Amino acid sequence: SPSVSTAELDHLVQTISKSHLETCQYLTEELQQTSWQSFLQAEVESYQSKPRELMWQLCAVKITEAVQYVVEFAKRIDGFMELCQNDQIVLLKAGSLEVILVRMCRLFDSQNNSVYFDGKFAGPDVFRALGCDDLITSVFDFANSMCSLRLSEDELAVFSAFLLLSADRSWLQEKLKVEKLQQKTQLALQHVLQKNRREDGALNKLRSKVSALRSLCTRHTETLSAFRAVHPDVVRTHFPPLYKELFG
Amino acid sequence: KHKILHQLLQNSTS
Repeated sequence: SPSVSTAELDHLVQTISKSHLETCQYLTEELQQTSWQSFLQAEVESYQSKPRELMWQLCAVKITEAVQYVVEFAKRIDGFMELCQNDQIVLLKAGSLEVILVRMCRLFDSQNNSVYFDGKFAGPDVFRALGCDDLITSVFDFANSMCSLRLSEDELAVFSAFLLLSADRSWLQEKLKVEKLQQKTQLALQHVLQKNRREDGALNKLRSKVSALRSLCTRHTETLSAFRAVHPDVVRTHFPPLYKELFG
Repeated sequence: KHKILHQLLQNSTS
């Protein structure tokens, strides 16, 4: 792997963390202001009584908003914009939802098993109208497990960059270039974990999250195509175009 | 293909 000095790793962690905070969509201070308010029972019931396609559209819009912040984050990662456009797109198509799922733990209240959504904190029951309760449960379980790691913002930042720069994505044209970037990012991840005096298994724990993320993203794609088989017109005319570009 | 993603990548980092 590339030999990288500690000073360079410090600098890499700092720039990635700065990019993360500039593009994180929700600053934790903002969330504190909402005083972690959860939806009232009446509000929960109104989500539950929405037609399935409307709730799907709402969630597709929210995911698409989050994706745009992840694209901005990627553009700020050292070396990403030097990759060929094909690979930039391959990495974003495969990795943006993974980063969103990781970022979700910043917006997650594990005491109440709820996530910041559409203005307040929502439990899994808010999403019942989607008709994919098992996937929603797995997403909440993942958020809970990420929260229990209590990652700091700079650890989340570097782990997000590490996920985006996955050299094992199919269709990459310059695999070696991506591999080099990912190796450097992994060194930065080890560096920030050591600097924050994390116990030895921390990096392995994070790496074990990768397979869970891959599975969640695959299930999202499968659930979307099952939905589209039933409502092709809704997806074609009412889903954000960027969402369809990424997951269509 | 990926018209919007291309566009977002071209825009100066907002």
